[in-house]
Amino acid sequence: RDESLREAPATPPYNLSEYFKQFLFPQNECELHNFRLSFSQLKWDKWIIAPHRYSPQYCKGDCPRVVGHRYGSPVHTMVQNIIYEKLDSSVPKPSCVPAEYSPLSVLTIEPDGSIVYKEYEDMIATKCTCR
Amino acid sequence: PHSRGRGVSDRTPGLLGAPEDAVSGLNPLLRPPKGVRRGYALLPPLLKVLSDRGRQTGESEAPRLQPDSRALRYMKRLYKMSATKEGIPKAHKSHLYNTVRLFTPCSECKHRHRDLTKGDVHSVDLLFNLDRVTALEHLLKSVLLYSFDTSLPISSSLTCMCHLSVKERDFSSQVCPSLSHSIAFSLHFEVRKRKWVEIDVTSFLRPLIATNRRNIHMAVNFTCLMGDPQQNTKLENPINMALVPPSLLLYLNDTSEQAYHRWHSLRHRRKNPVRPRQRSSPLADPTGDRGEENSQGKRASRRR
Repeated sequence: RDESLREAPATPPYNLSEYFKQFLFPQNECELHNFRLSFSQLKWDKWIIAPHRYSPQYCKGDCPRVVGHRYGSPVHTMVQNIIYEKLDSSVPKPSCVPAEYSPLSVLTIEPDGSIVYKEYEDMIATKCTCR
Repeated sequence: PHSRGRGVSDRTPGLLGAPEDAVSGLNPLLRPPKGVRRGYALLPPLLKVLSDRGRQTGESEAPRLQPDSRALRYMKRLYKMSATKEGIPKAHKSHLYNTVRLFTPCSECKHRHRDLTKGDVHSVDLLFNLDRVTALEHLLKSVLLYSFDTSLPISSSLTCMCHLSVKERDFSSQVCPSLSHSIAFSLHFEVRKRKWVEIDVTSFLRPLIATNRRNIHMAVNFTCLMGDPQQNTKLENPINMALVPPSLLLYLNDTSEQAYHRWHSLRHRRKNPVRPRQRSSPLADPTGDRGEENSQGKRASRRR
């Protein structure tokens, strides 16, 4: 035991903050971003009567290397990150995508002149995740 | 599309459903694979916009017939009652529908005759074309929507007799007589600045709509008298109402994938509460969460 101690070089006091740096959340981490459009921009206001404005939102940002419970990500996400970092960088890193949506009610004029009120599923992103 | 147990979606016209001809004009990359079930046939105009990358949006839209202004006013009012300004559906218990379609009668059938022998009877012959109703839209309620402008004193009450008959062609017999189901009912309502009168014809039309009837041909005799039968038996002269031929309103439950289902989202929310799930991966938390064992313990007890 003495010999092994004598041989081993004195390692500098381990710098914990360095160790944790690799797990810090990225600056522009994955999160929900606002986006609002009006159907007149798409020139659809002739047949979409309401709503006038529509905020579909979107997800953007880098996924931290260790996503864990923060994004409700499955373990597969970390496995994919390890593959990307250690085995094959052609495998993409996990992406920042919507995890939940809310519906949208739309009032439109049909080609035959009838009018329809419809509630569509999954039209507004409300939560992001890394996958 | 992942199936949520609601069956394969059929063509859903409107925002997310483009008529089949829209598919032919699409960029080949966006067309559904050959022989794919109809479920894929609904390529929304949204995709059409993406495929017409060069062209300005809205140019490729086929011209649409303009709706009746009264009908438009009614549907805008219905929209305000059903959704917020941002377009989020309001959660009403009674609000079971996720689709409401308003049809105005075809112009060529709108004629009106007065049977002068019986006084002032308004009779209108109506033909509604229901082509836009898809096979996945199930009828919840149907209403004849009368709007009328009268110079009635506001406090007056009206008693109306309504005789409704539906004419349908009977293809089985050679002579093709027009069979007709008819129903007569009286309505009593207060005119308090009311511009609309809704006549529930659900039970009457359900069999026709359930059999995917595309055209509904009906004759409506509408006689309104001032006064209230309870108070004075002698009803005064029939008022001369400028009756506008009614629109047909269908409250539907669209069972396709794109449509929003309250009961589904409520059940989904109950199953997966919004709180993020604890992950017990070795790398989950570099600080080695001391609480791990009791969260595991908690999880095990929850599973038990």
